[in-house]
Amino acid sequence: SQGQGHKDEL
Amino acid sequence: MNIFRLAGDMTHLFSVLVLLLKIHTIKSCAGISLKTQELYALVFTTRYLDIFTDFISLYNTVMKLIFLGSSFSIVWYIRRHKIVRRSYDKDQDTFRHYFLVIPCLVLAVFINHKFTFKEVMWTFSLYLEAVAILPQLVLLQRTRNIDNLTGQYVFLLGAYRALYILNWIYRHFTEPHYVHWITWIAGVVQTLLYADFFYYYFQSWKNNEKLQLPA
Repeated sequence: SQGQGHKDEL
Repeated sequence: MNIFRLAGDMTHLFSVLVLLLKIHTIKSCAGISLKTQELYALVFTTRYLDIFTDFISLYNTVMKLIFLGSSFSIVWYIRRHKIVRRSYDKDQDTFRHYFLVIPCLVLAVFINHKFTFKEVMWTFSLYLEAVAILPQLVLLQRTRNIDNLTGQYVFLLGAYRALYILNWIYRHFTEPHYVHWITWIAGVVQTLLYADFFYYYFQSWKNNEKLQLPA
């Protein structure tokens, strides 16, 4: 999903 | 994970370690803005709400714990440590938290990717991180004398987000539909806020003279 894109970053 | 992001995370890690080292070894926080440190503790708290719910990788979790632990221990040192607190310049570090927190919160409520508590908190942490350095930059301009460690700390902090921008550009070209304009804009604003500091930092380094910010 849209939000998922950055959740792997700090 | 790409080299830009790894370099960014390591630069960010190094910046907090430089600050912790400075405070812990010379037992002084001269020139350090407690306001900025408290804002960073808030940034990490609202950014890592999913630390126990969404496991991404060991690296991710360990780094989150390090950033949370270091930011809160720096705040503790400046507020509570009987020696360090004496070197805190509270008369000069007068930037009002709410001047930054309230606008970022309002903005996050209206401009976000998804209107859920976690997503709004995460967006808030992005906006807040972009401006959290302001009290520190104001303090540096007021106190005018910047000791090397503090200068290096601010420089590394600015460099980490600049490396993240390279990471976003890299991911944009290597991953399909990887566009998050909120993160990009917040990251660019954050890096631009450091731009004038970078300029004076490089000037002082090139001319091999003490770092002075114009009043």
